[in-house]
Amino acid sequence: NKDINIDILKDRTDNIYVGDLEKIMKEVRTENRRERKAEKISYPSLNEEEMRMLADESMVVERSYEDYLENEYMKIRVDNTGVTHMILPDRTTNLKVQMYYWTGCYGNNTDTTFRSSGAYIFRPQTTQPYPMTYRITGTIKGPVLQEFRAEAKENAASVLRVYNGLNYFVHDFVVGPIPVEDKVGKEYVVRYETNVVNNGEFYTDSNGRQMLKRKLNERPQWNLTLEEPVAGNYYPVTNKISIEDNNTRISILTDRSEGGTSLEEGDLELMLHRRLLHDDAFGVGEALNETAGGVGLVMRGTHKLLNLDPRNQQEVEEKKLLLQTHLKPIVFVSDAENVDYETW
Amino acid sequence: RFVLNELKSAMGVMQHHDAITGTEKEHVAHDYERLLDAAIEDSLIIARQAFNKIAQNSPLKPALFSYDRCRFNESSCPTSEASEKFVLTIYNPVGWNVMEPIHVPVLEGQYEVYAPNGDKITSQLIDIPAPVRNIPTRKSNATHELVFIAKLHPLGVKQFYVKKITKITKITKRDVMKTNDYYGNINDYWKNLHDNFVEIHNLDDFDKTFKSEQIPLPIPKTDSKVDM
Repeated sequence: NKDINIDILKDRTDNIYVGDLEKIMKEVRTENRRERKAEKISYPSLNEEEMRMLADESMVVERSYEDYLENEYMKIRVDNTGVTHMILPDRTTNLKVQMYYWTGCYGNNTDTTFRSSGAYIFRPQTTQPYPMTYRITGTIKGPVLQEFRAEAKENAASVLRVYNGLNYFVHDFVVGPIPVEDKVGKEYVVRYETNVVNNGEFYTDSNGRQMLKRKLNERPQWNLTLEEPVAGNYYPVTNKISIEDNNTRISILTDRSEGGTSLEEGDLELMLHRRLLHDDAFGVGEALNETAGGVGLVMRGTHKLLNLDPRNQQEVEEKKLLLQTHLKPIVFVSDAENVDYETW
Repeated sequence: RFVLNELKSAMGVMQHHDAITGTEKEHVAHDYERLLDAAIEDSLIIARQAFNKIAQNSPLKPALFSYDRCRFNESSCPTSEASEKFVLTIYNPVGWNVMEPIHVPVLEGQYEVYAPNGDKITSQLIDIPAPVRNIPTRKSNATHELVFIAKLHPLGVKQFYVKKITKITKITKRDVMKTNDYYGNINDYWKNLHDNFVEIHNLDDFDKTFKSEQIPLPIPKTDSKVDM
C-alpha cells in the first residue's frame, strides 16, 4: 500500500481499508482490464496474485455492506471497514479491531542509538505503526456462533466471533509467516480502538500478581523522559489488559503472555508475533528469525474482549473468566466406531 | 507419581528466564518444546487410568476405548477426522460452572452431538478458512469444525457423543424413482442406500429427510451399449 499510484490513495495520512480497495476495484473494472494488468508500472507494489484479486469481481464488497453479529448480550456492527460498534443494552461503544506492524531498527549495537531490534529489545523504527489492509472473506451465522472473517495480505487473518449465551467477544487470529523479503524485520500487533476516555491510563496484570495502573510516559516513582516512546510504554500482560472510563471498562483477556500498551487514547495494543533479522547483542547471539518449515513461524491465538460497566461490581465474574481462559477444559477424543449411541 | 514428577521437572526447567520470555536460541526453544510435550503426554496416563477406572463396568470399557488428548490448537485431530462416531470426554479444571465453546475438527457432513443425558444438543458446522495465500498450512484432513457449547460442572468430567448422520445428503426422491425405472427393483436400491449411505428404512422417512430438490445422486455405471 505504499506505492499505489491512484489519486484516492495519495493521502497517506488515511489508512487504506476495504472501502478503498473497493474503489480501486471499481477503477480497475472501468478500464480495460488487460491493459491495466499489463501496466504493472502503475501498481508497483502489487504482485500477480493481488492484481488478480483486484480484477476478480467476486471479491467486490457491496458499498452498502452492513451486518450485525449478535447474541443475547451484545450486537457487533460490521461494515466494509470491519467492526465499527459494540452495542450493549445500556450503551454503545465504538470499536475497531485493526492489525498493524512495527518495523524493527537496524544498527551496529555500538551505542543505544544504534541498537537493533531483537529478541531482548523491542525498538521500532517509527512512532506510528503501519496499518494492514483487510479484505473481508465472509460472515457466518448459525445457532451456536456468528462470525466475521477478514484477512490481510501481510499474512494475517482475523475471525471475530460471538457465541450464543456468552457475554464476551472473541478475536481468533492466525498470523505469519511474517514476510521479510524486503529485508526489514517486523513486529505484528493488534489494536482494539474504542472511544473510551482513559486519559492515558491502562491496567495490566503484572505477571499474574495484581492489576497495576500504568500511565503513558509516566512512572509513579520518578520523573521520566523516555528515549523509546513506544517500547517504553509496553508492559507485560500475562492474562489481562484493560482501560476504563466512568461507564465502560474494556478488558482484553489473552490466551498467553504478551506485551501490551495503550499508546493512543481509547486503544489497547497487544503484540502478537515478531520476526527480526538482526541480533540485538544482548546475549542470544542470533536474530529472532525462526524459520520453522523454511518459511517462518505461524502463530494462532485468541483474545476475549469484555465490555463491562465498572459501576456494576462485576470483578468476580471477570476474574473467573480470566482464570477459565487460562485453565481451559481439557478434551479427550475417543473413537466410538464400536459403540453406538444406544449403548453409550 | 513418577510421571507427574517428570512434568514437575520440565516445569522447573521452564522457569529459566529465556524460556519465560522466549529469548532462547531457536534450537533451544525446540528442545523446551520436546521436554514439555513429552512430560505432558506422559502425565496423561494418570487421566486415562482414572477414566478407564470409571468406565470399567460400562460399555466404554478400556478394551474398546482409548482416551486421546487433542489440543485442537491447529484444527487437527486424527480421531475426529477419521471416525464417524466419537466420544468427547471433557474435564473442567476450575471450581465453578463453565460454558465453553468446543471446536472439533471434522470432515464435511452432518453431525449430531448428544449430551450426557442422551439429549441432542445444538451444534454448528463451520468451514475452516483457507490459508492466507499459498503459505504452508496445518497437516490435517479436517475441512470443517463442529462447534457446540459444553456446560461443565465444577471440576467435573462430561462425555458428549458425536455421530455423523450421513455420507451423502444431496439426493431426492425423484432421483431414486428414476433409478428405480432403470433397474426395476427399488428394494435392491433401498438396500444399497441403507447399507451405504443413510439410515432410512422407508419412503416416509425419506420424504421427511429430503424434501427439497437437490443435486442428483450419481447414477451407477451401466453398459454403455444399452440405450436407456
